Amino acid sequence: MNIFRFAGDMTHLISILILLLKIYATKSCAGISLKTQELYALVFLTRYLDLFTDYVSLYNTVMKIVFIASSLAIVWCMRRHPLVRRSYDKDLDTFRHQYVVLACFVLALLLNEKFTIQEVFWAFSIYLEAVAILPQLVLLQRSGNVDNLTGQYVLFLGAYRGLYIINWIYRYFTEDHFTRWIACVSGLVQTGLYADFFYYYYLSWKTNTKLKLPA
Amino acid sequence: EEAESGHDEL
Repeated sequence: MNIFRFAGDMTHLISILILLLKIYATKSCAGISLKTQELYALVFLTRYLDLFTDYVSLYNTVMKIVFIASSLAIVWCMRRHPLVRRSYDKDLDTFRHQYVVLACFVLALLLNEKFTIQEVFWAFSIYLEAVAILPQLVLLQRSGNVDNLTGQYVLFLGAYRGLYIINWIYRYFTEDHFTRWIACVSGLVQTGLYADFFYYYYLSWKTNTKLKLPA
Repeated sequence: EEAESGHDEL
């Protein structure tokens, strides 16, 4: 475990908790894509199938449980919470994410480290995480609503991606057998999509601040 | 700290 990966895990966790707290505090999920949050929950559920079989460390196990619980809590809030669900932009969050899930699963069947259930689902979760932001990106382009997508959320999400890439570079130079091409290539694609999301976030945020200024 | 499945990253 290196500091970059630890910091990356922490910023990733904080970004999820910021979103969860924001939804819970404002009792609103306007501008947030339920589909992206469902994809994230699916990423954690399919990636941590080894939660009860492989014990890596207490940290690893605790973090897996926290990631699964927090991502499911966001989905539950957006689907079931009587107040929150009313503010969901159902008719704007129309990205057909089932095709993305299917494409990632087919790719995982073809490109994986070992053709076992666990490895195929692990590769699936890696590919899915890379494209999970797409419904949120589409919703942001359509609604321009950044009320619940706070700047801190975007900041920590960016920090998570950046730190993980530094972690891979660090491990590449310090460990001889570090070959995680699936995670690295997919992670780079994910970071590229996040950069696109951040760009549209900035545009929406700029427009909103202009709109909010006294006319 | 490697897991049997070799995935030690979250």
